[in-house]
Amino acid sequence: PVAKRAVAQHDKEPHLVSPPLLCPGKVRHFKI
Amino acid sequence: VPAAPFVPLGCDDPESEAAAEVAVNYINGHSHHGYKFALNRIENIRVVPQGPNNNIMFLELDLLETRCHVLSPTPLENCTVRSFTEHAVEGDCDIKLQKLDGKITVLATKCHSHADSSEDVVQLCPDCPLLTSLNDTEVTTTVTAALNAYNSKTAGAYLQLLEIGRAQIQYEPAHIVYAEFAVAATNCSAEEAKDNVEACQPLPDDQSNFGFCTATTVTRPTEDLKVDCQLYGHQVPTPDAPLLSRVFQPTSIS
Repeated sequence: PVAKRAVAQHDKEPHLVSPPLLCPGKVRHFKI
Repeated sequence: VPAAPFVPLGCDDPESEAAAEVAVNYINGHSHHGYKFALNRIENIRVVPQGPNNNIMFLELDLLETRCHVLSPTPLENCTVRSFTEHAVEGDCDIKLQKLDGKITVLATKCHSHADSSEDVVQLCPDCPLLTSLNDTEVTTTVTAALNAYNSKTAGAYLQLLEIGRAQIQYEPAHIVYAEFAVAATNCSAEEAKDNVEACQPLPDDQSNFGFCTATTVTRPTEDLKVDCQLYGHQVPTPDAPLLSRVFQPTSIS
């Protein structure tokens, strides 16, 4: 018998969500 | 007691912004040429703990040129950042700071500035005049003519050129040369300078003895020269404004 391997479902598991991006910060005027 | 876990700083954290403010003020305060720069973005921050309440911080900042010359007494928060269509100039800075017992001091800075690419400006604004070389003949001719015109028609101290800060040339539909330059007041009157300009010496190195001028010459279709100068020592406080937001009293000659 062939068993399917379990695959992590990143989008369905909140604890695996990427941490917020720390840098760069916000653009205050405009970006050249 | 176990040490608190080290939490990396985000670029928009208040502590990072406080460090950036100290750094920008330091950079502007130690610059003797060109314009004041304002913070545009904190690109990166790295904190290296040294001990209790003692951190070294490495900051990468993206700055933008303002309209205030470094000699201007106008506080940075009142200085307008130059728009993209003015052909903006960007500053990239690496700064090393120390935060000791909550006090931030700058240990080292390294900055490079560069104008936005002409292609980018033309692409978004085909009619916008581009920055040109400060030693362009048309620019130096405009500045000399403007300063001569100002000195010859204004009573008071004879003004000497300190530096040209910016220049733009527009070719169509009219040929226009625009330049900005810093000036220093001398111990001569304009009349005295006519006889022996070499004898005129700049007044003491005080902010009130400096000024800033803009000059525009039109050579086509008709000829015209316009110069405006603001002397930092001739600021007139407005009656209902606090001292820090007082306005300049410009002198304009056409």
